[in-house]
Amino acid sequence: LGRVIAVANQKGGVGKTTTAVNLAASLAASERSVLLIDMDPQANACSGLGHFDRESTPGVYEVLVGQKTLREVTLSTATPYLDLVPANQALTGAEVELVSMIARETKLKNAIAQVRGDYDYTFIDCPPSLGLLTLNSLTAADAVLIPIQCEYYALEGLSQLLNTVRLVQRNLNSSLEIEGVLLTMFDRRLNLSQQVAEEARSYFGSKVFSATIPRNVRLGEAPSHGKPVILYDILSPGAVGYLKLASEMIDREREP
Amino acid sequence: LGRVIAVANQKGGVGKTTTAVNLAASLAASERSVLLIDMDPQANACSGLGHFDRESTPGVYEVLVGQKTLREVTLSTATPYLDLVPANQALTGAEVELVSMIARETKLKNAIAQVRGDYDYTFIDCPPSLGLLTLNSLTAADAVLIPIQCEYYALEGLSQLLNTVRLVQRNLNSSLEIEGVLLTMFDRRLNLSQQVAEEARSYFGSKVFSATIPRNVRLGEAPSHGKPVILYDILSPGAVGYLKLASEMIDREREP
Ligand SMILES: Nc1ncnc2c1ncn2[C@@H]1O[C@H](COP(=O)(O)OP(=O)(O)OP(=O)(O)O)[C@@H](O)[C@H]1O
Ligand SMILES: Nc1ncnc2c1ncn2[C@@H]1O[C@H](COP(=O)(O)OP(=O)(O)OP(=O)(O)O)[C@@H](O)[C@H]1O
Ligand SMILES: [Mg+2]
Ligand SMILES: [Mg+2]
Repeated sequence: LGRVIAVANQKGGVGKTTTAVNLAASLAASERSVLLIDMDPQANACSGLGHFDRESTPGVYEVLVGQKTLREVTLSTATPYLDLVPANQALTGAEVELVSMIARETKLKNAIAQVRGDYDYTFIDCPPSLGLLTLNSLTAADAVLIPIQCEYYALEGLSQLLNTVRLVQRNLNSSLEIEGVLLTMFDRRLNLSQQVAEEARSYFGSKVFSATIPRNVRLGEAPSHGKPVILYDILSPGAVGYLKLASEMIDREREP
Repeated sequence: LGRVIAVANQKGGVGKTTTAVNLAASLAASERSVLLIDMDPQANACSGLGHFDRESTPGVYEVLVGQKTLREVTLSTATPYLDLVPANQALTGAEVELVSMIARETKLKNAIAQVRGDYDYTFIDCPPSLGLLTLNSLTAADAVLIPIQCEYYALEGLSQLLNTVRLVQRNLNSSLEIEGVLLTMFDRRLNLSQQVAEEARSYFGSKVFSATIPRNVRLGEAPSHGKPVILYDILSPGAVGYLKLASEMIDREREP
């Protein structure tokens, strides 16, 4: 009843937000009910879903500090079956504020417990760091989806990320699994892309989704229109990649 | 004597490390003495300069917590005139450790004061966040160089970054300036690139460097060989872009 998936990787710009927004929208298009929580102070997932009016709306910050419940800050979006918990500027200060709170790592987990039954999938878009916002997300999640950009630097941070996942499994959330590893911005014309993809597959084996997301400018254009790519250009290679990923996730639903 | 420049932008993957490494190497090639400080726990600037053995070497973490001086952790690199202060895994925990220290924002500034006279330029590669590691860097710097990827999401975070720069100017470092804004991963075939570049120029005016860095796979390949791009492929568009940027910086040296 309702799977919670954190989309995380402390390396910047690897496609976390693009994956969270477009996978959530693709699953919603297949009539799964989906919630997207934006845990990144940059609030890119908000604009990816057309929610530009961030500063005047309460969001996940107010939930973390106990001023609001998740239900109170949840918004519907232009995509049916897809709801959003927005981020706002106050979230920038949350990392420092959380440090001295009791049970600081489980604030999000406790908040999500009240709503997880309402959704088939809850995705959490994480910021590019391994701080308390990402720790809260990993503690609240059933599994972590790791986007890996097909670039050299993107491979380097993986051991730190896996160390953090292990730390969370041991101390905060023993049931956390790896949902899968997603290769993003893959350009089959470049040796670099091919090499990094090969290395990721030999490192992660069957954990690598068979769906691979190609580099496709439509994925970069869609957020400027406030739309997921399946509403902006459903025939584009980027949209097809995320629809394939969604159907791979749905196929997994049936596995015992 | 000696200019300290932080390379910062909380948006992930915009080319901070690529800029810090390649601009530092290009200035060193013009016989300026340069120091590069890696303030990112991912330690990508280290591998970009061929320093792969990070975990057994003390680095900037030991400096921030007062165990070592900057001079003690400084390494020479394969590029003449270019020295490196490495990052290591311990830096991941530094943000939380710094929170409760006295004068936590000025640790780096005090450390740099002892060595700034030894170098013409000191660059600081920042992590993708506005936390205490970036605050330390902005407090220690004379100026901030802001790489902007030619993508929609990259424009969104600029107001938060400028707010933080203003906060630092008012409370921690009144002489902090904007060194310039650098357009990165520019692809002249894409409308998106052209639009973002136009918007950045209308927002920042003459602060935008005339040198623009094109999207060029050689910039992504060079770090896997542990070399700056001018040592890996000096004729590539990426290398030419950073050499032009270096000469623009050198031209500014002569301005009163
Ligand atoms: N497959 C793709 N093809 C082309 N562009 C892409 C693709 N995936 C993402 N992008 C673009 O690349 C940039 C980085 O992606 P995105 O912002 O989703 O990464 P992120 O990991 O969320 O970044 P951050 O670390 O800042 O949170 C964005 O401008 C996005 O539009
Ligand atoms: N002009 C360019 N052309 C092609 N690839 C580039 C260019 N600049 C950077 N890259 C590649 O894009 C990725 C992101 O760049 P880089 O790691 O320098 O960004 P960053 O801002 O330092 O990221 P982070 O936020 O994680 O610190 C890297 O894999 C890098 O090799
Ligand atoms: Mg993001
Ligand atoms: Mg970097």
